[in-house]
Amino acid sequence: LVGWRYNPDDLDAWEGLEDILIAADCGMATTQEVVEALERRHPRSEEDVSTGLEEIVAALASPRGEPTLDLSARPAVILVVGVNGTGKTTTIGKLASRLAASGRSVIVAAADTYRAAAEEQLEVWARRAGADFVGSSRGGDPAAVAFDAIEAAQARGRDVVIVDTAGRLHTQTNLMEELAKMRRVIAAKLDGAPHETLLVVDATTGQNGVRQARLFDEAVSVTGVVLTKLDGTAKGGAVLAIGNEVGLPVKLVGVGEHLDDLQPFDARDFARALVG
Amino acid sequence: SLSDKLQGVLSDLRRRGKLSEADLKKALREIRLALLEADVNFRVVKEFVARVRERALGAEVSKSLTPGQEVVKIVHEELADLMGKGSSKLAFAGRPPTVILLCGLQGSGKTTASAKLALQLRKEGKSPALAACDLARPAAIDQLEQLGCQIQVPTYALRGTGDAVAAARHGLEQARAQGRDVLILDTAGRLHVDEQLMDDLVAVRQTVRPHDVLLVLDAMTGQDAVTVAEAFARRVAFDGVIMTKLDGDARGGAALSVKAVTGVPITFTSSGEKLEPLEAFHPARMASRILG
Ligand SMILES: Nc1nc2c(ncn2[C@@H]2O[C@H](COP(=O)(O)OP(=O)(O)OP(=O)(O)O)[C@@H](O)[C@H]2O)c(=O)[nH]1
Ligand SMILES: Nc1nc2c(ncn2[C@@H]2O[C@H](COP(=O)(O)OP(=O)(O)OP(=O)(O)O)[C@@H](O)[C@H]2O)c(=O)[nH]1
Ligand SMILES: [Mg+2]
Ligand SMILES: [Mg+2]
Repeated sequence: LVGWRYNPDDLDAWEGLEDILIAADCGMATTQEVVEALERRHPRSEEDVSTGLEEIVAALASPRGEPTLDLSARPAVILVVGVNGTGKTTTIGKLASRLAASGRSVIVAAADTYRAAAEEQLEVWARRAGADFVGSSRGGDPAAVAFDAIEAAQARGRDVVIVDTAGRLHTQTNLMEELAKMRRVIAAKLDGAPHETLLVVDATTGQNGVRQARLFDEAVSVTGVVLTKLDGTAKGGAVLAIGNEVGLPVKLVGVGEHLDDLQPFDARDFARALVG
Repeated sequence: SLSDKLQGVLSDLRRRGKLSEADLKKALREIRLALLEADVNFRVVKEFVARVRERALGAEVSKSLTPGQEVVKIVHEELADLMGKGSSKLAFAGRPPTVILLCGLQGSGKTTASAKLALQLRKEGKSPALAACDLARPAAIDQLEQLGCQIQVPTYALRGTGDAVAAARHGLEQARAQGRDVLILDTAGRLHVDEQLMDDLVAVRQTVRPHDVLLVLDAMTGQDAVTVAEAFARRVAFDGVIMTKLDGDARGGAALSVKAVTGVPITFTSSGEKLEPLEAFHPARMASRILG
């Protein structure tokens, strides 16, 4: 912790810690929880404070232990959702590339049939990642694209299907229902699918992140969070509240705009960066 | 709501007749919580609460029959006052074309806002054009061209190059050649800490000499809004802000943070993906939204 001078009676130091957590978008409630958890450990040194914070923060960000992707099914279906502009399409390109590098064959499904040039954008990423591409005509039924992609994966023997969806605000009930319908179509098409439903969250997001997580989880049962744009200065502290209040683990982290800018989530590294 | 909380905290003030230090502390704490919950930057919150504290110690509160309401009124006034200062209108050129440059972080809504702005100006009787200067994002040019097509506004693009300055210059030449009176340049999303991309943006700015530089900011942006705004202000001196995605339930505290720290007012807001005109900024409305 840069500049931390630990002294249990130093109220300024505790306020300084609060400021660090709030500045990282942890929000007041989570900040208080972290500070109380640290107090209960009775830290005696700067070392105790750093280690304590790392452990507390890491635990909040990964509420279910090891955050791995379940790719045991064949094809394994990954549904990618989130509000507008968070990085879903780009993340899919990166993820497809990672999976291909680990020897898996991938199909990406362009189920954003609404936004201008959404399919063209995903198609470029598919090409870069060496993945097959399944789309439809613009304005077509998004659920049908997901269905077609799973069908194609079964026919061609592909290992993974990643479904891209249109950005939508969690407050748009009709669009959230559209997403719930897509999930039902996927589940009807393939038992157990979607095996992963990833909510893509922008690291610059403030307290609204928890609202997003709650409503998307209610609509489609989210299995993990992808935290993007962590290469900026935002710390992504909203994922602590998301983990703590909604129970969603962070599984992947986006750190740039290129094909290889996706990393598995490391809770300790994240905690260190957050309080450092 | 904050209003209810403040009424509760200061409910028996009327009986006791004056505002005690304890009462004030409780009230200020509620205000601080509301603003932090709304994503206002924590340093901006500290300064704002200090300002409210000063006014709350005055006669208007202690003499009031409803001190809670009085404090709420002060908070609303201070907030709306802060947000509303300064002109938030577009500047138009004496000799066309007026050049408007949009910039901001990745995914904030620049491309969509460029098209909405073009549509709005077209409806106001101007003859706008769009210039696609994002040469990095896959299908970025396609996206702007498709939007331009939907609103019947010409879109200038330069394919086969990664040079944003060349694309910007090309757009300006085309706008002049075709007698368009406004040129709106859409640029690639970029991080304020990416030196190369910030240099690029400065180079584009120097090439087209815009009359308006607008920072496009997502309403759900949290504490980082200050760092981003300061960096963009330092490098490209934006003179207006477009806050997007206000159709969601993000409180939009970043609007206050950016205004407080850079002094730049919000010019327009965007509340939807559909191509319709942007909305003019309403300081009092934004203040209510932020306060919850
Ligand atoms: N710096 C940075 N930029 C990113 C990252 N992930 C995505 N982006 C950028 O964010 C912008 C939006 O990405 P998209 O993939 O189009 O986001 P989306 O969620 O699919 O957007 P919609 O489909 O319109 O809702 C693009 O400019 C991406 O290059 C990241 O990890 N770091
Ligand atoms: N709900 C809502 N969505 C919006 C609004 N403005 C933009 N969007 C959506 O946000 C997403 C990103 O918009 P873009 O215009 O592509 O953002 P951008 O800043 O150009 O992105 P980059 O070029 O990658 O940096 C798209 O899905 C848009 O449709 C808005 O006011 N409300
Ligand atoms: Mg997308
Ligand atoms: Mg764009």
